[in-house]
Amino acid sequence: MGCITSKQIIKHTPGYEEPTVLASETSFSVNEVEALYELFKKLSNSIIKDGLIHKEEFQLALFRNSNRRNLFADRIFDLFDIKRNGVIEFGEFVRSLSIFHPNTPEAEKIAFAFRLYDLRHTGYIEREELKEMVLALLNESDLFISDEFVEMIIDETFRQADSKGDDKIDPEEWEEFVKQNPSLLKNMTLPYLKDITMAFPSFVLNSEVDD
Amino acid sequence: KPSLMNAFELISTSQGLNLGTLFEK
Repeated sequence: MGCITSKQIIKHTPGYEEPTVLASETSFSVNEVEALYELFKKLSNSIIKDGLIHKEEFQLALFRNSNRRNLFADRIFDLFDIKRNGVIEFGEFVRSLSIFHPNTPEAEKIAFAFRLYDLRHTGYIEREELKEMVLALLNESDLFISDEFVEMIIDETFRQADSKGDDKIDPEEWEEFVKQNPSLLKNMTLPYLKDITMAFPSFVLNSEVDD
Repeated sequence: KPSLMNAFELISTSQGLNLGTLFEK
């Protein structure tokens, strides 16, 4: 065992941000951000060891298979990739995961879910987008349902959610719909995030050392 | 009269939306 000197230089990954800054902007405490850094390092070095989460690494973590494509995983990855440069940096990872924290206000979760389902970034969830998502889900689940039945499900969903009757769901209608169907938000909360410091303890020896 | 399951309920079952697996060791 070597000894740790007070002058040890800590090398962080590109895109690293200070835990105190991230904690001040998110639902996480400083300790939780440090624990998330441990998880981030693991995910971001699983295939390409550059300290950034690439799409294949995200797929590997979600599905145990780096080649498994999935419409919804792609959407999540794109929303986490705030700078839209094809990788998820540490700050993006923490800010995005914060949406899923149990203490984050519901309004943020509702808005995130809307962006997730607005596949073409039009500001609305349209019938075609909803159908594309239903078909993707059915395909992923190896379920075979007739096109007629899929259309019935879409019609029924729009009957409930599209209160203005213009064949698209706007953010206001979405908010109302989610309030009537709160189970739609269950994916937007990860209880794990409350226990993250136990799952990924960061040994705070690596606190920044002042000169 | 029972209503059809809404599409978003179906979609929310996708594994691609289950980020909990990120935390599994």
